[in-house]
Amino acid sequence: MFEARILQGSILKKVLESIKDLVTDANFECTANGFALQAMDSSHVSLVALMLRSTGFDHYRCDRDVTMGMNLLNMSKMLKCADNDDTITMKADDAGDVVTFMFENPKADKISDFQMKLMDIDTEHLGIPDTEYEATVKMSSNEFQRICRDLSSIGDTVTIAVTKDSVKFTTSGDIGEANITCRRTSDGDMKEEKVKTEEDGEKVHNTKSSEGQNVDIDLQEPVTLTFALRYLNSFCKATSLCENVRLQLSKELPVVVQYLIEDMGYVRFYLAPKIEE
Amino acid sequence: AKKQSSLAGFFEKR
Repeated sequence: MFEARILQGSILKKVLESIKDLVTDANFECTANGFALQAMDSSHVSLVALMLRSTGFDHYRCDRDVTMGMNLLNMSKMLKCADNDDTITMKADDAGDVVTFMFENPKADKISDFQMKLMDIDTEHLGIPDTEYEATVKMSSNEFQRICRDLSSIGDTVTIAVTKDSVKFTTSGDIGEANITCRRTSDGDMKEEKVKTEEDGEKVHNTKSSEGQNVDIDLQEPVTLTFALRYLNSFCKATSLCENVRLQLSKELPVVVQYLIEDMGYVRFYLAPKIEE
Repeated sequence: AKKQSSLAGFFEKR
């Protein structure tokens, strides 16, 4: 028996919206640890890894490990029938071939259940090695989305160059080229700044707001890599899950684009770089 | 020109 209840159903809805265009069919692995997925897109260029830890659910029961193969477009169709403030419960029998999604509104006076047929999916599971990345960039997820969107109107690929002080995004296409540089926010800017006002005396003004870039860079080695914008734009569908996005880069390795899901886990996207022929 | 690499070369199949 597998049973998982999430109070904030909108999280599950958002997760599905962020991955359903990248991956068609995927196996969800339900274990005592949580509800996880690892799947590649059909061209084997990108991979999504999702983890929703059991401790993040309001109720979680998994008597034995269950693999549930689902068509993500169909799953998304079902989850769209849940309101954002609904509680969502997923249920499956150990040997069953359906998963049940149950939606409950906050007043608990409307309860819906949707059954979806499961499928047998033959997939390769890839071992992702633990890697020390040469560069880690943390920035506003909205800004990252904006940059990827803006650059994709000029070119098809983006070159990301990380130095200790900045991260630079470059593209070029038939109509011209574009460079966007985000400077690392200095430590002083990230901290609370005290502002004196005549009326209130001392007032604390927090500058770490959604305005500005709030770019944090952890660098071992400067790194420059090129990626297809089409995939990055797809990853950015996860933007509403987290205020910040974390990019991890190393020479000639796939980039990791991570969105944390508060109190629950993460959705991570891996994208293979464009390399010299 | 740069070509798109595949993930298969980076991660081990299990």
